[in-house]
Amino acid sequence: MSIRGLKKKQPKTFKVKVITMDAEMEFSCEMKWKGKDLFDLVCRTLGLRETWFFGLQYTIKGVCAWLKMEKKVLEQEIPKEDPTQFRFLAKFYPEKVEEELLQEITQHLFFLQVKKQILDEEIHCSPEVTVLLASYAVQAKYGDYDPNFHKPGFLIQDELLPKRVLKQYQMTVHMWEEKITAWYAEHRGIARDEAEMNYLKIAQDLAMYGVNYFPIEQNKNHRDLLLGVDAKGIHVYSINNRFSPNRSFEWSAIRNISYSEKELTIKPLDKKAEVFKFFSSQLKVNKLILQLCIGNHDLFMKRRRVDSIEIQQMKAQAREEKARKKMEHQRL
Amino acid sequence: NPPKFVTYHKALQEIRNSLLPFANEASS
Repeated sequence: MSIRGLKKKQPKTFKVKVITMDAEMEFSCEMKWKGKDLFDLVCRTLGLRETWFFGLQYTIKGVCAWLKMEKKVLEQEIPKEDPTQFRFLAKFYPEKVEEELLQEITQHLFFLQVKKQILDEEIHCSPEVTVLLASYAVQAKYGDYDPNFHKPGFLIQDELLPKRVLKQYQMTVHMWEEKITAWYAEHRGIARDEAEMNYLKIAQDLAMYGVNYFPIEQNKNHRDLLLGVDAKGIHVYSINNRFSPNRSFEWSAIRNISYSEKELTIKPLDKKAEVFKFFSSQLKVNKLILQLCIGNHDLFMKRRRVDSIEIQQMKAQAREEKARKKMEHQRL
Repeated sequence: NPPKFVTYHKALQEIRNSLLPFANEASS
């Protein structure tokens, strides 16, 4: 066959760049690929099996969107750039990290994402909790504390605390390092995956953890509100209080969620209860809210059913792996 | 000596207390 013939046979491709929390990857995608084809390729490359928490995110006209799985990549409203960039991120959060995150890679990606959200102050965190979290992050990165090796200044390059916390105290970089190191030294013997899991176990109790917030308006009196969607349900907050919702609808108590143009309607299971209607800023945002509701609701229901064979196998594998690691760690 | 890591809440209390003397007036 001639070179020309070979060339003709090759399918047309386009390039994408996928950015994870700690790596960048480039892929050649076939023009006909659906979102799922690209997503599966990324998951296979990462060795990730707990795929249901994740998605490929992009930004279009200032709004965050997630690549749809069942639609062709090129038929979606993605940015016109070469290569097209996607962020591989957790889209849904577990209700209990210690029970649901099985693979080490899944835990690690969650750890990195939540740590960034805390440092970027997207999740509010008190100063004392940030110090404790920082000590686990240091244990995960540096292993056991060794004063001969971890000399003063060893944390100078690490971003460990949110800027807001640093500003709250008259403390030098070295004083912070000393404080964090004192707690870091307490974690001796904890392996990297355990330290990251301890970090997540603390972070999951923070009020803003795992909540996607959207500004909304209620039709009645046009008060500005925030809608929060998370693993447990839908919450309504005052615009200046993202910590405690005024009202919550657990997934099991919701009959139906629907939208038309900018209006979204939540119908509670209890037919006597008031139907909650509100407006979001754009149709696109409504679609995103609904997407997050459907995904979170599905996971909520899945958690309350018997584990699939795949999950049972993964749980057994995770248990074995943990036991093996613990033994190896103790032996060392 | 590093503080003893007893329980989560005790740890938080200890950190809070140790930070207190350094709090800026506006945030204390």
